Amino acid sequence: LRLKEIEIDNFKSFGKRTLVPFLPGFTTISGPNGSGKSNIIDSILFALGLSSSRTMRAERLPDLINNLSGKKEAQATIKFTDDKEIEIEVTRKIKVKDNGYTSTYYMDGRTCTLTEVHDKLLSYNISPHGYNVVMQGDVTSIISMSLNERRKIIDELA
Amino acid sequence: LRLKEIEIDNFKSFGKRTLVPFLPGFTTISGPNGSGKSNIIDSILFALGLSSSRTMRAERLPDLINNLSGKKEAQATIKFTDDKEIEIEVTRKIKVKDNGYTSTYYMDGRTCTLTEVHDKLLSYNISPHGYNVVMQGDVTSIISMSLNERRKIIDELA
Amino acid sequence: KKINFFETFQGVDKYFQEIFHELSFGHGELVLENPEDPFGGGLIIRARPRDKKMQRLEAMSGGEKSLTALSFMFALQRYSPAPFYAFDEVDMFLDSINAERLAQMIKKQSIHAQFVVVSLRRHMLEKSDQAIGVTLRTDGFTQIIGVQNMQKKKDEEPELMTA
Amino acid sequence: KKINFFETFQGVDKYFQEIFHELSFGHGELVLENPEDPFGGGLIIRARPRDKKMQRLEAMSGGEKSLTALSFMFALQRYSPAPFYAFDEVDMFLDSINAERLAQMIKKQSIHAQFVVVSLRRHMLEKSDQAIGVTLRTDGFTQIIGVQNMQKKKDEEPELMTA
Ligand SMILES: Nc1ncnc2c1ncn2[C@@H]1O[C@H](COP(=O)(O)OP(=O)(O)OP(=O)(O)O)[C@@H](O)[C@H]1O
Ligand SMILES: Nc1ncnc2c1ncn2[C@@H]1O[C@H](COP(=O)(O)OP(=O)(O)OP(=O)(O)O)[C@@H](O)[C@H]1O
Ligand SMILES: [Mg+2]
Ligand SMILES: [Mg+2]
Repeated sequence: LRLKEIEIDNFKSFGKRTLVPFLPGFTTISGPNGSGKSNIIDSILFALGLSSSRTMRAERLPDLINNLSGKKEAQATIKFTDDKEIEIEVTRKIKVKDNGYTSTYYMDGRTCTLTEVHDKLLSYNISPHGYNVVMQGDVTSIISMSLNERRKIIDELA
Repeated sequence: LRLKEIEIDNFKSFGKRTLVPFLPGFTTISGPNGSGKSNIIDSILFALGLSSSRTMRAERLPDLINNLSGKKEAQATIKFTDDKEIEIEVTRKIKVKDNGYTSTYYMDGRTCTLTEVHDKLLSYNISPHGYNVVMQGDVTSIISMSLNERRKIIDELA
Repeated sequence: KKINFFETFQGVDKYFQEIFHELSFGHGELVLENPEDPFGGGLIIRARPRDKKMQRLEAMSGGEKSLTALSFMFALQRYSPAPFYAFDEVDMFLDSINAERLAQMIKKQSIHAQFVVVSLRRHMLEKSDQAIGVTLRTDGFTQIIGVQNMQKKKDEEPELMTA
Repeated sequence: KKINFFETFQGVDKYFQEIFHELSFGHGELVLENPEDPFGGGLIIRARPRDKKMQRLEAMSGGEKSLTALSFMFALQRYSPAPFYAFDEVDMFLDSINAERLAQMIKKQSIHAQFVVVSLRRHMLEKSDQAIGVTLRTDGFTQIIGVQNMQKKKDEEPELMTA
């Protein structure tokens, strides 16, 4: 299984619907400071429910909606493939309403729960406790965390 | 007043007596990871008593003595000049004895107290609370400190 | 619970030693503060970069710390492999020699799993199969400005690769 | 005490706005959480990089955060100037444009005070008056391997300056 494409719409600095295609193997993303590189990584964490809004540098979930476009919703879709017959598509959409906001997950077009998304990912060994997504600054935090916090990383893996 | 030269002897990775000369203006120091660049900055903080052993990445002061040379003492001398008639030399020496260690300051060859060193530096506006020495990682710590800690920086300057 | 922990600890430690040696030609090891009762203590990371004495992570230089922390992270990943990895500027503290070695290692691993690496360094960009360029337009929106297939590029125009 | 604090706060804020504009062509400001009783609250750093909305430090990108934090540090230094400054890899998070602007600024300031900057980046090395090379010998001791007077070098061999 691998990432085939990410579709980002009105999430963070992606005010326009944007497709990010991926080849198999080794892909680099580069560009000036503040141009939106880390926001692409955040869109993976957001769509797959792998982290809280705090880790995506937002106070509350609605802060992830682009603040320039004026639209009240944002979504990100992650498309996986195994280059043979399996295709999986996970989407997350947040909408601001008068009395709050809603956050909905979809798998292959149908609504589903976060647990269903996590179960599906777990079967391919993608888990919120795995270190397969390393955010900007994570290396520094491993260095500065306490010895006990470091041991807890092994506990979670066990 | 400016830095004219630093003499480092058996301090951290400087197992041999080493002279580091400085010109006026803009000087860069570069070299591979782990080669001793930050240790030069640490030698300034050490000799002028601007910080604790913890900020110099050592558990206790004797850990600053080179652990390969077998010698039981370390010293660093900072030579200042104003390129006219003023020359100031501040030295700090630490020695390990059977029952502990001694740390001694010298100014222009005479022993003195840390307060005397700080008073002399203060007259040239070099102070432990000023941000004139920025260690590796200080930029990150300004970003991650709390709003109150950040305000306290202004308190100390006032 | 304890048996599980020890099995995981020993597995991660074995990989940590392998990877630290691959990245820095030195010797690294994970040590439990309290081996009898692991949950009562923490995890110490010790490493001996080539030509140096064994030291704790806390006493190393910025670049040595980040190389050691990266080795620990890769060891966790090797113990529990995932189909894709996303890294955000993990090569920031490294000098050119270490950045080059890290890029080599990722290139080698990218045969078994997909790697998406955000980086500003030449060493990573040159070794990648695909390079995505990102910019911010004046209206404040992020735009993808180019997706180059580096392998094709290398075959056609070798001299374009300088940083 | 309160009067002293306000005088310092306003001085540092004025310099912060100047320096942030010089480094990123945007607008920055320091804001007290509780202006009536400053000691009862913290200090918020807000900045608007060029072409963007005003935002708090916490929501910025890695590079924008470090440029903002650097501007704050320089503002403290400008308010209470010292005869020499020592910086250890402060340009690490910056892309080439920002690293270039920072090196320019330090070069300009180095007429008034002495700057000693540890850096791995080409932008800093090229602009310095003097470059000191450091290495670790196989016996584990640090050695100074070269002290080049860059101004002299520029006059003699201009083409050596490429990174
Ligand atoms: N909800 C939002 N609406 C619009 N823009 C946003 C939103 N949230 C974040 N941003 C913008 O995204 C930018 C940060 O982007 P990002 O962190 O991806 O940059 P980067 O390319 O990783 O930069 P660096 O190289 O400095 O790490 C911020 O400057 C901010 O203006
Ligand atoms: N007491 C000591 N005796 C011998 N060596 C020491 C001592 N204390 C520290 N060191 C060595 O100094 C090295 C760190 O040097 P330093 O932090 O100056 O590196 P650096 O050039 O700044 O590297 P980087 O680019 O990674 O920041 C450590 O690897 C350690 O081995
Ligand atoms: Mg980033
Ligand atoms: Mg260093």
